[in-house]
Amino acid sequence: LCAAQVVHSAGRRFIVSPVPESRLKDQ
Amino acid sequence: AEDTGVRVELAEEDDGKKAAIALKLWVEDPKKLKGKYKESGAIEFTFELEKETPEGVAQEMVESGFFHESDAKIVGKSIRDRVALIKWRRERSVLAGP
Repeated sequence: LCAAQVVHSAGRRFIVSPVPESRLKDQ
Repeated sequence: AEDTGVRVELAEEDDGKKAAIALKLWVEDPKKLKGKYKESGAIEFTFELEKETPEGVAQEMVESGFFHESDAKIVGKSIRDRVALIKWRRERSVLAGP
């Protein structure tokens, strides 16, 4: 798994992490 | 709530008191989006219940490159639905008392 990625936008912090496959549709 | 293809859930349990809640958003069904979607994973962010608007956060996600401009509305709606549910739950727990 990839490590979480942090994206900053106008003072906000978005933390991006992989979605477990079980949470996706049509997989 | 309507199935928008974009799922929004609480990233941590809501204690009913915090002004800012942690939410997690991910795309369940990319076919429901209008613009081209680049798989980026689940996006975790905080949302100020009284200060912010779901549409404003959706726009920030567009500006950060997570979504295409044409999907800002659908992302905003998905956040709005979840926030409405959280607010409703909070109101209900206040009415129910301690």
